[in-house]
Amino acid sequence: EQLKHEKDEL
Amino acid sequence: MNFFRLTADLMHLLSIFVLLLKIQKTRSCSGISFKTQLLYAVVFVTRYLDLLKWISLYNTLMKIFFIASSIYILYLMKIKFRATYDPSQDTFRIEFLLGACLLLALVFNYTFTFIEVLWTFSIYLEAVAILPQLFMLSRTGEAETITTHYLFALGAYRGLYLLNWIWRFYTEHHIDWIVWVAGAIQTALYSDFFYIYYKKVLHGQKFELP
Repeated sequence: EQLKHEKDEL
Repeated sequence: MNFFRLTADLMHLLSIFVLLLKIQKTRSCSGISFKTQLLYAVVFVTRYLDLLKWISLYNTLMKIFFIASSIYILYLMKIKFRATYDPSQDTFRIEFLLGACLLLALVFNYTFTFIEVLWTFSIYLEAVAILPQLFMLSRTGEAETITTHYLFALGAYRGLYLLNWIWRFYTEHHIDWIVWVAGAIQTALYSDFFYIYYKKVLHGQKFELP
């Protein structure tokens, strides 16, 4: 599982 | 960026403009919970500690707008239109929300660092920040129509983010459990409000609790 949480959302 | 996310962000912007319009037009902040607005200011300040990290012009401008407008609203409520704010209607205990969200952020986070824990805290806090406002609404039992438009836009913003996450899951395999769970709870909190808004306000009636 890829924990991809780049903070690109507001 | 996709259609749902862009529309969601625009609804979020719209909600803030509607709130500012309500305060400026009626020259009053009656019916608005200062506590909810305070929590939103805390949410934006703690979430956007990465303000200087470049993602896009859109991202940076929106962050600046959300921080600045939330603090401006606090100024309007606490200083400019202070006389129109009735603290006896705004009695929700936010200490519990702040404490519980901080505790949850310390336990359930992606990485145990200062910035990351505060970011997680802001996500949890945003999910429940509307509670003082909804509590105030349930106490007074009615609301000005423009205030309900504000709440609708704010709720729609979160609802649209749910669609955005579903979209991103299928198109980018984007996964973010913390944001998903908090966002789902946040949207669910609006369900009663949405129902009454649909039943009454959209049919030209005043917003009144049954």
